[in-house]
Amino acid sequence: MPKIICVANQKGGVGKTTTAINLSSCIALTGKKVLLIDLDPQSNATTGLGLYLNDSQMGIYDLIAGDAEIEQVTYPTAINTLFIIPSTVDLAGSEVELVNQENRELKLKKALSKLDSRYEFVVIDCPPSLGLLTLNALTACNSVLIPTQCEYYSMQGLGRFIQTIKMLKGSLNPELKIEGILLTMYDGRTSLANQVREQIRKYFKKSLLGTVIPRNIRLSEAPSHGKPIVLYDNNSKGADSYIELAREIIARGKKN
Amino acid sequence: MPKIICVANQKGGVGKTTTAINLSSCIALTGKKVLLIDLDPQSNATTGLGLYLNDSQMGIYDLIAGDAEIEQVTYPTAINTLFIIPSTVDLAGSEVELVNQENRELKLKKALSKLDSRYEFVVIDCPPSLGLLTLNALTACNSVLIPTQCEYYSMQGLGRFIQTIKMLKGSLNPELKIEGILLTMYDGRTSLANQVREQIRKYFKKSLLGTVIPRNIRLSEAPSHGKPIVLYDNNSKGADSYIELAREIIARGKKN
Ligand SMILES: Nc1ncnc2c1ncn2[C@@H]1O[C@H](COP(=O)(O)OP(=O)(O)OP(=O)(O)O)[C@@H](O)[C@H]1O
Ligand SMILES: Nc1ncnc2c1ncn2[C@@H]1O[C@H](COP(=O)(O)OP(=O)(O)OP(=O)(O)O)[C@@H](O)[C@H]1O
Ligand SMILES: [Mg+2]
Ligand SMILES: [Mg+2]
Repeated sequence: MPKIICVANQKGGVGKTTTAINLSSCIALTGKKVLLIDLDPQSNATTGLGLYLNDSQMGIYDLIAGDAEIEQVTYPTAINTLFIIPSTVDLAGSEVELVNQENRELKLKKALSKLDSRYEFVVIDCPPSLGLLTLNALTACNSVLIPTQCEYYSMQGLGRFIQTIKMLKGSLNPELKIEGILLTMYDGRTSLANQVREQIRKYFKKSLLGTVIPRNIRLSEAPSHGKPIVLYDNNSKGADSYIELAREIIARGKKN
Repeated sequence: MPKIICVANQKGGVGKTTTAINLSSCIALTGKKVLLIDLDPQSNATTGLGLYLNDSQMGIYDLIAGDAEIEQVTYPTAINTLFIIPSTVDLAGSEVELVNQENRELKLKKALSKLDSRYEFVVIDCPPSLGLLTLNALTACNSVLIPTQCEYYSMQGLGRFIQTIKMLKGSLNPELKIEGILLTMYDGRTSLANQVREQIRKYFKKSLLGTVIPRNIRLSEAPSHGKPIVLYDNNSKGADSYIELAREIIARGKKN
């Protein structure tokens, strides 16, 4: 069975999509078969890889609703070992639709139980909320990667988010682990970033990942070209940091 | 009746809370009575103004649920013409609770109908989603202010968000207008920011506000001191830009 990592944080704009796209790409470039799932109605991970669907093409909504099999919603990408299940516009209405259904938090987990065993990693990009889509991801995954900016509001929400994960561990997903806290858009020149980094290191030392993603303009340019950073600018600091992250996550995978 | 402005955008991390806190503060400092409502379960606008509630204190959840009157959930701030209805932890569960209720989108509008007529402006900070909390805000307000970063993912979501506003205008809130699109965290030195700014100017010219908020580290430091920018560092570019925005919004208020 593949290792399923959910990239989540209720705080908005902390680099969830950027991390989901570039971590999955960098792991795939080591030769492992990887599946990226876009579970955000904004469909940023889908367009960030240059995929535009027409109304008749199906995606993650159809899989969760039970209207399609995995093969019908899985699309290839520019990297031959990376595949994506995209988000479509109808995903926006799914949270309200799910509320009154039986086992509403288990829909994704059930759908992924039939996944091809040749996948070694699955990475799920989540919306900035704790609604039923994110709950589905937290129930289906083995671990959760929490990107966070070195800013006050991001730090504030971290403690509460981790509490929520611990609560889910006791109910919906007993094997849920924290893969790690990832510092993103880090700019070491500002005292705020260093203060926040120290605070996170103090309170969440065990969970903090070694890799730190620097603020790097090439990372925010890449999505407008529909490419992960390693295909857009392989020599950038952004590419280096996500290659390092992929190495760290693969090495942890062996231990857990 | 006061002018009710909702600060919303499904995209996360675009500066909704920073705009809600600093716009409401700067309008209040001109002597007008202003109410800030924190409708985000993350409660960033609440802590960004240095307000920490204990479990027995009530907030926006209790107002929407009909368990409290407006006076019981309204708190003073460091600015004597600015008041806040804070968010509390129980707001997180409200979207699921609201789904099966009648007139679920009208709860906030109904609660605000009894508001003290001495308020001249109400500013509502929304979570990064299009769930029932944001829908309540879009139904209760006169206009919506849409902060957006000059980045690819923010630009992508703008068109779809504006479509959603137009749809609501036809159904839940016929008088809903777009107050304007506000460019935030703008860094004119990057070509990406200038390209995106040009695109937004091309497609959304009528809605683009004149004021542009620059990236300014003092804006992200202020919340850790529980102060709006004008009380934390009144000489910063951040303070200047929000004072300018307040002037622009007040001037528009007279016309609409
Ligand atoms: N390390 C970085 N350096 C510079 N820009 C970055 C970096 N990481 C992400 N960005 C940019 O910052 C913005 C926010 O990142 P992103 O959209 O990935 O966050 P998110 O958490 O997925 O947001 P949402 O909460 O809306 O889903 C994007 O415009 C992205 O291009
Ligand atoms: N003009 C600015 N310059 C520098 N930093 C800023 C600016 N505006 C906001 N920030 C910082 O950027 C981060 C995102 O801003 P903010 O939290 O206000 O966005 P938001 O849209 O409310 O996020 P969410 O989607 O999570 O509600 C915060 O850490 C904030 O302090
Ligand atoms: Mg995202
Ligand atoms: Mg906010």
